[in-house]
Amino acid sequence: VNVDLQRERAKCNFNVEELTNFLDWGVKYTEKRRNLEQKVLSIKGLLDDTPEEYLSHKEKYENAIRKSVLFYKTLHSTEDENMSIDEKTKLNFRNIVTSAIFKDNSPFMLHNSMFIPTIMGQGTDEQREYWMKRAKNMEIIGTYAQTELGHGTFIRGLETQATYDPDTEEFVLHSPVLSSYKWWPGGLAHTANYCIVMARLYIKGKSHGIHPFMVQIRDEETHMPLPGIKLGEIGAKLGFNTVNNGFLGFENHRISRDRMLMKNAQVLKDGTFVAGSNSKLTYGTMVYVRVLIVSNMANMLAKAVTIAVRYSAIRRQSQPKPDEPEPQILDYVTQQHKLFIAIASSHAFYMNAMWLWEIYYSVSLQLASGKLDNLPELHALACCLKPLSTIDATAMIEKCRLACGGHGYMLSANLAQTYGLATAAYTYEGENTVLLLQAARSLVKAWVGHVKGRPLKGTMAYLAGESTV
Amino acid sequence: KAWDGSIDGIIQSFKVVAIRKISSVVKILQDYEKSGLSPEDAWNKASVFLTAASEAHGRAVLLSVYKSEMDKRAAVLSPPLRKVLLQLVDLYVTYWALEKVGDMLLYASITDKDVDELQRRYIELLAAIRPNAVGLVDAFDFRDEILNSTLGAYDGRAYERLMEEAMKSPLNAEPVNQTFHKYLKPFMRGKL
Repeated sequence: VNVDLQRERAKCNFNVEELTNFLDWGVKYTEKRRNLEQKVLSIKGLLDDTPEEYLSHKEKYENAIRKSVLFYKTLHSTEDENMSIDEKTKLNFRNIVTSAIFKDNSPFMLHNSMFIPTIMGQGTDEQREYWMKRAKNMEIIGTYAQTELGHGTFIRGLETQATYDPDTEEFVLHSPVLSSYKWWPGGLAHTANYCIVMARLYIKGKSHGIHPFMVQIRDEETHMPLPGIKLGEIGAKLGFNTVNNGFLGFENHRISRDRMLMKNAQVLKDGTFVAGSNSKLTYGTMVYVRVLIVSNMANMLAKAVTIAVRYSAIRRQSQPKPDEPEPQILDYVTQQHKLFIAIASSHAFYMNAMWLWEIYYSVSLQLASGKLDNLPELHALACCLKPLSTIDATAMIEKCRLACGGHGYMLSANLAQTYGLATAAYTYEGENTVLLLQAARSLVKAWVGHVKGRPLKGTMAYLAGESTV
Repeated sequence: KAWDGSIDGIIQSFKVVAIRKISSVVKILQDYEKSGLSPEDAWNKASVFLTAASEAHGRAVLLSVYKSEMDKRAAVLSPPLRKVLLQLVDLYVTYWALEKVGDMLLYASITDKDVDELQRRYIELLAAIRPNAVGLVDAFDFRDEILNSTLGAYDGRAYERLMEEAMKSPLNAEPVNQTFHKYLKPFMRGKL
């Protein structure tokens, strides 16, 4: 070990393991996480001998698929079925073992992060039982298609049509214009054979809003796209190049009635539309993912600052005092200014993500019993914390790269790729400016209500302090 | 109210900033509507201030949750660890107060002397955290395979790893690349 790093570790005045346990939500989760990492990383063939950067775009994808299959076989064999959702989430908060295998993420990413949670959140009991079994066993690989070429975060602007035909009891999926093509979903291009598609439901010429549909897009045997389905990859991007992001268009493609995920709204055989108790429930998946984004940002920032601080401890530069050796660059206050705030920010995101998860978990239990009171506040909170955590993480990861000078510019430093992954989060699951405007709507409503004498709740309660300011 | 430079006092000031920005943007919206704009046009015209109000609210939430959760969760930790974690909270709050000093001057009661004091405190905090910097990042507990970085490995052999990775470049597989004979040599012999 480098002597400077040894010296640094010797002068640390707290118990490092104690802090690790604290960040992991307890000793139990540190142990579970380390066991999982050990199991996964001891599998031969999962780590690359040739750096990914020297492969072609196509080779990168093929290599990522090879590793994804190996990786998921390992994960499947180690999964503890008895763990609750709460325990699984706590374990996964700091479990980023996938980043050892995929510098630019996995083509199966959306299968776990969006496809399965949407089935869980939007499917009826019967649908959940059928699709979850298939999805968990990897009998099918799925993704989640919401964004279109013409519309992203503005869900009501989506143009993909799902027209119900009561004669055949089928939905006809159609992309009427180029701007209605689904665009961006990970794994959609050549990996997934099923896809949850958000489309506008029409019954007898009347629109009933946006709903989720389970759509088979490729033959389960040949993997060829099904008739009426146009599929492909969207091309090279700033990052995420092994995620296999794709486009999808429909030409009057028919699916059976039971393929609409009907937990929150239903279409009966005769075409009667039964609205859900609250249309906002459809957006549950997005709120869940935004909660996880805050912990993801904590992890990415922690990774970047670990690299930059260790490098700053071993790197020596300049000679401010004659006859003295070059100082460690970590002793320069400008360097500390770049880096220590990144450590603190990562902690701040962890604490906020833990807190937000506990709120989400309790609100989701309330939702299950039909209580919706706290959903708007949770939505507004997620709309604020997702943008701020991604804005700060992106800027600070870039600072970490700059703190490593020219060496930080090397792809082998892994700071550029980490930046690429973080800055993607600025846009996905709700572009940040749009989310801030959504949060503003809640804030303005709360403020106007407060002025009229209505009480303020939860994290907005402090707004009532105006009279005492 | 006089400026309160404690951590809780600064967080309270961030809340005041959020309150002022929200109340101010509501007034802007109302004024636009009174001037004849439709609610939608008024919203669009005020949108820069609306996002700023949201950001201020989000910043107040981030800061206060970080502080309160740390107070709650760190209570059971050993004193040396608790001390360094609270130094980080202090650093975070101070950093953002200085980043948003314009808002503080506009909406809270900070003075130039208070700003000087915050700056001094910030530099002192950097010095206090310095001895534990490597320990703090070690505690994130990322294995080398996960960091996947020439510069960040646990053993600190950054230069050796940079060289090892450089040798993996396909261009280093042969001493002379075929483009020399194909393009460079004829080009250079052409005597420009």
